[in-house]
Amino acid sequence: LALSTTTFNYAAYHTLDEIYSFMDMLVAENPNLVSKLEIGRSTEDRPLYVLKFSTGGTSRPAIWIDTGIHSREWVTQASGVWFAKKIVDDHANNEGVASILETMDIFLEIVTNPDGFAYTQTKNRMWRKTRSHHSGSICVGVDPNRNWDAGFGGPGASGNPCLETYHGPYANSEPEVKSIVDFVKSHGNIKAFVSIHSYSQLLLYPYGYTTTPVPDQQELHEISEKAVAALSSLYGTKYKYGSIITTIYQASGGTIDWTYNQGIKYSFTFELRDTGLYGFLLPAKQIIPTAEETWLGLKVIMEHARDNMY
Amino acid sequence: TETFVGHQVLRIVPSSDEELQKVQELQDLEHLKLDFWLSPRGLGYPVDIRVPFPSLQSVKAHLEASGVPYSIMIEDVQALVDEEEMEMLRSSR
Repeated sequence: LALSTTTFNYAAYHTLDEIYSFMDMLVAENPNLVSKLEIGRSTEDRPLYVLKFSTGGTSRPAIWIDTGIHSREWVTQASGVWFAKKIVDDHANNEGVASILETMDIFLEIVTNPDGFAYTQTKNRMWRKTRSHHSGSICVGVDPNRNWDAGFGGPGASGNPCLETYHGPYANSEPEVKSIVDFVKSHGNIKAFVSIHSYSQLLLYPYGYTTTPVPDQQELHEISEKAVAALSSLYGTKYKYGSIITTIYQASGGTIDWTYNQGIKYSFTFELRDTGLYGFLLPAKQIIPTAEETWLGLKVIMEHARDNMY
Repeated sequence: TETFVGHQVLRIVPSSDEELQKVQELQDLEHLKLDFWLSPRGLGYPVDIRVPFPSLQSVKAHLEASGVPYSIMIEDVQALVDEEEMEMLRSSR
């Protein structure tokens, strides 16, 4: 295992244990900035860890970022690891997001679906869902991005437990989802929520379950335009942006539809590289450039949230 | 452990409603065990399907018989999975 977060290899995919060990190293190296919260346990009783980056205060307005909710989208967990180190480095060098940390906290859940992630590394690299078993079905797992209480069970998800977009027996049936729901409700002061997926190179905002535009559509569209411009400025990676339902397809029970309906105005989903050469099997050498460019887009969203407190 | 030897990822970009419908028909054929990496969403949008080797012939026949053009995005999924695994081993070493 790497001796420190400086020697950690960010240009490679890592096992669940290596990522857990990275988190512990980051906390140990930065006790005044980083802490590790356990917000729940997965179906197979793995801890659901969230890194908290805070320079003080209590219940400050906060930004939430999660990666890996679909376990096979490995470039997202790998980017999450890079983001964690970037936040620490920015703070140490008093640049980038350091100014955000003066007034806001950042929560980062790197392995949002640990059971699925472990399964991709041991049994089936193409596994997407959770690993829950629900009575009456031989098939395993629920799509954790169809299990939220926002248009739950509507068109854009499946009631068939054997399909990849199975919404589950009821909203929040998955502990990986329920834990975030409970955390968001108990924290009560999250101002921006970004859930990161791959692939397709898209920046999306609500809604996915209905064609009704969100009240803040104009503002979210403008933020997306700026964020995509910043992202593309680094390597020219082309992104499209828009609401979920108009940009990709109808999807019900999705994460950011629920967070937006909770009042978290700045709710976004990224679909990272690529647009279909490698798809979920993106080569490790693209991890760092993907994380670097995504970070520029994320920063636009975070800075907008900081400067437009509501 | 699940292996993907001979699995291919096909890319289809439906350019007509008929083509879109032919692709959507595939979604209902559960016995083919197709894994839609990108689901059908509309004309001009790519649909990526991981096709297990045993289903490859019939899927390609279905598409060709319907005149639906497709390309092969990934020739052999297992080869990429092996490469990725090798990379991880190398890095951890």
